[in-house]
Amino acid sequence: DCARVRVGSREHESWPPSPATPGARGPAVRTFVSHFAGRAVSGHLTRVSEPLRTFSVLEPGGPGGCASRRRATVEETARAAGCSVAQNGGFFRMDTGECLGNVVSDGRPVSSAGGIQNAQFGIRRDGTLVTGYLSEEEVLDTENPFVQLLSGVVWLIRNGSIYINESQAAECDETQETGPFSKFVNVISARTAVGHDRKGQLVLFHADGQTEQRGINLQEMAEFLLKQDVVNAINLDGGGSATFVLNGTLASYPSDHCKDNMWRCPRSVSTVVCVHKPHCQPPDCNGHGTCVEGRCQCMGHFWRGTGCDRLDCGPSNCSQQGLCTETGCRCEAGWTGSNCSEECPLGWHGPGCQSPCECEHQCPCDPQTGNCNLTLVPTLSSILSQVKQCVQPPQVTLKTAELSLLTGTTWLALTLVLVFLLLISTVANVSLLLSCRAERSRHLDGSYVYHPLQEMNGELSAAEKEQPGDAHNPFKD
Amino acid sequence: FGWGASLDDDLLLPYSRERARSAR
Repeated sequence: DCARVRVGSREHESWPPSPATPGARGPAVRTFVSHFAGRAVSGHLTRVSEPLRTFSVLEPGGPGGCASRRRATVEETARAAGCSVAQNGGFFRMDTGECLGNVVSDGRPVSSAGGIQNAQFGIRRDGTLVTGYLSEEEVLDTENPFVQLLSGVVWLIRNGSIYINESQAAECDETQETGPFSKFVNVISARTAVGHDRKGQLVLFHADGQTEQRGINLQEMAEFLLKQDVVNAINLDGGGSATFVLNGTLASYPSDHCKDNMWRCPRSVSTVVCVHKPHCQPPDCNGHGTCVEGRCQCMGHFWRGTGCDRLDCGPSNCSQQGLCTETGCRCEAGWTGSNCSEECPLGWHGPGCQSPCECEHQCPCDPQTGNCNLTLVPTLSSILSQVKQCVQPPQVTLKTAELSLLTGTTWLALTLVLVFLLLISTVANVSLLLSCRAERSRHLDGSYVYHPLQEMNGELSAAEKEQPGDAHNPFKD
Repeated sequence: FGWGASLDDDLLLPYSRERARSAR
């Protein structure tokens, strides 16, 4: 019954997520009996920390409820989903059960109202709390999509101020005071609302009543919420739909009559707002972990992050020579090791050095390409020495081998000849030495005769010729 | 809880049912 806006941005408030409070407790449920214009009204106010992980919009009777236009009591839906606190949610067509407005449940877009300009309340993936009017484009945003979203009628409080009059202008084109919309705003009845406070805690409000007989109007509800430090809030379905369920059991006084009108019966409604134990974000931990008490316990050693959505192979990040995968570093060709910091061992190449070289004579190959014509890589000398013997083409190697074989025999023969010659010369030298010695010894020991050097020194006298040598006259020698 | 079905008799509707006008 309102304008539809497909594109562009509409009036709404976005409240950034509050830092997670470690050890945050469960929901705080307060019960009240307050007086509004002399009428005693009972109800509940629930505050919820970390709403991104502890608050959900649920389809009636579980996923698919809106598509099948199902209706179910809040108890049925809350029990199935394990809600600790639950209330009725958005509006619905009583005759068909159609869910009205926008619905996103646990990250699943359920229905879009084509940009209808009624009051919206939602939580985006990053935890931002959004209250107010949205175009269809904003509802279907994919950059920071809604993970929870539902529609109400009348934006009660905007940024800490009552916003009911502005809402009437935005959400309905009736001008006369007596129309149904104006009555809807001003009549007393059972009421419910959803919003958030300055700490970023989600706030659920419920008040018992019966249309035109008990309960409160929207102005009184807004003033009560302002006093409770609520900053933004929208009005949800009321009257016979207003239901409060605690741990799966009805904890309020619904106004609809049962078949036996002695009793009151909770209405089968459409969507439900549910407070539960912390869910993981996303609930399935991106398929890389298990959700335990609201925390993702990631599988393996390398998945990290609150949603197990980030691979982390350590600060070296595979030495920029590999890709981090869920089993660790997958090294690029030529590298190996847990951090891809080691070169391939000789004789191996390729990604992670998984492939053996296929060069002749077990020569090493290029660690990246496996190519046998090695390009000299400035690496260890041992690789260089290996490369030397493997760098000529094989036919040359063969010659070298023959050559080396030839050289070997020659060398051997040469050596033997030299040794033999050495021996002979040694024997000769020794025998010469010995003979000399023998010769000399004959000269040197025992008597001896000397031949005067007459020819050198001229003629000798007769006397001198006959004289034997004697030691004390050395000058004769 | 044998709560039984409610009669849906406490209706609090923002828009009248008979006027299913098309959205502006």
